[in-house]
Amino acid sequence: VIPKPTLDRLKLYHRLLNEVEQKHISSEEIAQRIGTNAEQVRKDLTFLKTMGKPKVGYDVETLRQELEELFGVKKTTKVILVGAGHLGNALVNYPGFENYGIEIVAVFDKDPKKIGSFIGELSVLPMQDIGRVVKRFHVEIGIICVPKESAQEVAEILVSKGIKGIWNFAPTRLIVPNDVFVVDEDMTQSLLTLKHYLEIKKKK
Amino acid sequence: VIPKPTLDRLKLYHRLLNEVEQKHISSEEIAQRIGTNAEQVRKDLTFLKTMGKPKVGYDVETLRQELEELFGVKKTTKVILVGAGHLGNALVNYPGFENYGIEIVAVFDKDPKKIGSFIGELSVLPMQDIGRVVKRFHVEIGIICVPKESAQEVAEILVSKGIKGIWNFAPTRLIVPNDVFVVDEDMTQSLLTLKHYLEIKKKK
Ligand SMILES: NC(=O)c1ccc[n+]([C@@H]2O[C@H](COP(=O)([O-])OP(=O)(O)OC[C@H]3O[C@@H](n4cnc5c(N)ncnc54)[C@H](O)[C@@H]3O)[C@@H](O)[C@H]2O)c1
Ligand SMILES: NC(=O)c1ccc[n+]([C@@H]2O[C@H](COP(=O)([O-])OP(=O)(O)OC[C@H]3O[C@@H](n4cnc5c(N)ncnc54)[C@H](O)[C@@H]3O)[C@@H](O)[C@H]2O)c1
Repeated sequence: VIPKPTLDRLKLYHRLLNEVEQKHISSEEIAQRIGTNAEQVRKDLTFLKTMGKPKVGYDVETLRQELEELFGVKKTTKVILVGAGHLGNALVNYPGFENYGIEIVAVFDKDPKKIGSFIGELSVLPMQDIGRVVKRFHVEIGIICVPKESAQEVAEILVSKGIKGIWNFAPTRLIVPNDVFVVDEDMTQSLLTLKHYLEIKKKK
Repeated sequence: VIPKPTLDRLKLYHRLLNEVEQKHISSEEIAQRIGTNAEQVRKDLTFLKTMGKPKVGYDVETLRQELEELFGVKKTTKVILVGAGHLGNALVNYPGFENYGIEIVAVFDKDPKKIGSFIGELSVLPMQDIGRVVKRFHVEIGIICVPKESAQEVAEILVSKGIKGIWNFAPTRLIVPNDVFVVDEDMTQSLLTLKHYLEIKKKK
């Protein structure tokens, strides 16, 4: 298994390779444009089969293809989202997911006023439809965008319908069976990093 | 400077220490509850002054205090947000920021229909008020929640008003002077990690 910090960096390399025009790229150039060091880049790329050639670097197209395969870009993963509130709306409308083969196929909410309304091209469905949609689209991942008081209850519904991966935005720790993966999204991480770097700059 | 992956883990330790009741905690217990290994925990905590005692572990209160100091929790950082759309609404309403001394003091938008409306307790202000608010509250960080076509233009406005740190949600690379820090938020990272782990599980 590739460690998460390495996966995160590989994803940045993939985004960079999509932007460059040249045929080859060196680990020095990748490092400089991403803001890391060449040794880290070489270490990360040892998880892949593509080798760099001395003095020439890595073949951009080969490396890009291999990274797309790693991230399963060609293979679309169907995802459902629960909670058609502000965050749910922002995620459904976000074009960035399609580039990585992630497709939000349905949105659910418990509020009768929201059911039947549209977010982008999806109409908001009632919670009792989750089972039917998970079976029809072979959905494996659910995104939780409900208030923290409702998150555990929603997680249990998703697991009972066969969901194996949960992306959780609610600020609470979910209790799920061992065979279910949960990734907690905590957007405060980035703000704390910014705050920390600005503090250090002031001390210099 | 503490590397970002270490900062992210230290933040998870801080969250855990806020939840436990006991007086001491071992690196093994922290590792087990966070999902990492005890060696990594000990390595991370060497960035701090608090030492663990053999057989006893770390003093929970001392460690918690020191982490709060590191993250500047007691010292409030004032932040402004541009783009009162879906994502802007979700961020302004999110209670998680207050716990880390981060306060969103104002929200701005260019859409005349949104100016004067309320998000939580904040009323949406016009873009020309940014200079006045940054001076009055000594704001250092701006959050960009506008479509990618407007992001660079908004970044230039923020930098011209003295903002030194930008948290960017728009899927585009911002060009800013060297003394301005930008953290790009890419929420697809977590979904790709989930997708990758589910793929691996299937192969086993
Ligand atoms: N992790 C982060 O960094 C971060 C940032 C912003 C928001 N959030 C969190 O994301 C979540 C959503 O935030 P928001 O601003 O979109 O909230 P919101 O109130 O706008 O939306 C919540 C939606 O969930 C629905 N809902 C509530 N209980 C439900 C249930 N039992 N079943 C189905 N639907 C239910 C509501 O009807 C509503 O449409 C919150 O938990 C918030 O704390 C997290
Ligand atoms: N990084 C991620 O993982 C992620 C996830 C979701 C959304 N996003 C991004 O976040 C951004 C906001 O998404 P959203 O769903 O809230 O969009 P939205 O359309 O709901 O909101 C955008 C807001 O920005 C305002 N705006 C547009 N141009 C402006 C300008 N020049 N100056 C000031 N205000 C301006 C609009 O009036 C609107 O209120 C988008 O760029 C989207 O792609 C990123």
